Amino acid sequence: APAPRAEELSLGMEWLSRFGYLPAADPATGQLQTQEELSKAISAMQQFGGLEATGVLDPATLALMRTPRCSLPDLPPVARSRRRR
Amino acid sequence: QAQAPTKWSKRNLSWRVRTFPRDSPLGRDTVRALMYYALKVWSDIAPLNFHEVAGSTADLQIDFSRAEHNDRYPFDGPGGTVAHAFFPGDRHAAGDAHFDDDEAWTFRSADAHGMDLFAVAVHEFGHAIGLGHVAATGSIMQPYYQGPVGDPLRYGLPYEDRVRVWQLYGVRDSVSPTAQPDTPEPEEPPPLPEPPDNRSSTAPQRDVPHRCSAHFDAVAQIRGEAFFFKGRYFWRLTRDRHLVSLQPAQMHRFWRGLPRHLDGVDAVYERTSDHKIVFFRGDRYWVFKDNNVEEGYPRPISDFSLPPGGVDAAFAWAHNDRTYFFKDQLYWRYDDHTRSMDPGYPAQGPLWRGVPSRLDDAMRWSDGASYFFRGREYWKVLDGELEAAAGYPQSTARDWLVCGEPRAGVSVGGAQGGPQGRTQDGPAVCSCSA
Repeated sequence: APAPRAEELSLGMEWLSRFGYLPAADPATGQLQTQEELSKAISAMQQFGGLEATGVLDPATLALMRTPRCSLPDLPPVARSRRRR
Repeated sequence: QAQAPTKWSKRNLSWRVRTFPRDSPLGRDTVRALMYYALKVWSDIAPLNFHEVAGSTADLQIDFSRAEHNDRYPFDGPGGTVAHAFFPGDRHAAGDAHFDDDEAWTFRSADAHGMDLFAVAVHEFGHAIGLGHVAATGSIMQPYYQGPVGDPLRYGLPYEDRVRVWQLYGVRDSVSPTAQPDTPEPEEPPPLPEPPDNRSSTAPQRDVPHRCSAHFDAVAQIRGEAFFFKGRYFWRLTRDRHLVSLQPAQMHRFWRGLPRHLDGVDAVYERTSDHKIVFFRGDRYWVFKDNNVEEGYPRPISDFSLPPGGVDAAFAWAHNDRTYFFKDQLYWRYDDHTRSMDPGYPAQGPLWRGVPSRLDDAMRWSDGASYFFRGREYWKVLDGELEAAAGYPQSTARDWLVCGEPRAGVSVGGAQGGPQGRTQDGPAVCSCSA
């Protein structure tokens, strides 16, 4: 799949945080995600949504992110303290 | 499934639509009626009672709001997030539901771009009683909007959603009014605008069979649980032989991939070689992995070297690890491991003395015995025996489906009651645990 544009990447990361796949952005340090963490979060979202777990923001994944949905997160919010560990 | 926190400790919950959609074609009465029916979907199957109130003390406050509206889930205009609700444990807004007033809320509308208010409300009230999101594609609790779910007066929850709410609150012991149209409603339900001339897609559930008078099409032990099939429905008993619900589940909603027009099955069994589940109807069969049909089915039963005409019953006998197929007076013996029919079959039944040749179905149960079903009766054959146990046949309805004494006209064998441990008085329905 063509690499997502910067704007799609930003949309994707905001979306993944909002619905519990990534820890909420940390206003002090900003959102420093390793590529591996991002890929894992994308795979988790793809599995939950019944997509192939490619781990990248492919067109099908971006389309699902634009689908009308419930505001509540799919997974319990990822506790930042757990991440720091 | 996201961790679904907490549940209501009380069973009577009040609700109120506090703010309505501003410039929506849906009138206030329609919105209130849709909320009533969306809540009723859950109270039909769980021991919860919802009643509308006027004051601001309602347990479930329902609002139509826009953008930022003083909670942690601001809306985002048309599309995107369309609604949310708060779990029972939420400190400030437990049970409240918010709908995005920027959406084009519709009801019984062909408009593909609108947002079906009933479908979304059922989902949100699932959260309000404690259910989280699930990935299951058939579930009403999956996070993505999937379009309208049909007529509110006939909508029935997918089976997996029922099981999850039963795990939270247990089974509602009164039969579901929506499945028994003649049950008087406790209060006058609010009117819904007439449906357009195209009738709703979901078939009326007037064909719901009653478990106490049914002759079952098929009976099977699947993953340790017993399934009794009748028409488009089935009942399920847990491993310890407790009926999951007095009401049957809709076969197509749980066994995914059967053709919509299929109005029943002839036989079902779990293959011992790989634990897949085989459904027979006429000259065709389907293989399921868990409750999803596998690619490439249906296939012809000639795969089993069976002649055209279908089977009445199928049964995997653990005693010799063979699968038996029955049709009229004949039976075949099949090896599921080598996928071949044993030589010298068909043979003339019955194989087990005292058991009728013609069967509806048969299954092995967790007590090691085999059970053979025909009409409203069943026979028990102890493990390794070739003869029906004394005192059989007995009443299937009474011993398996928690019915009273068999109806007049059902001949029941000797004095022995049904399986040990079953009290003769009152149904012992137990809510689902698995």
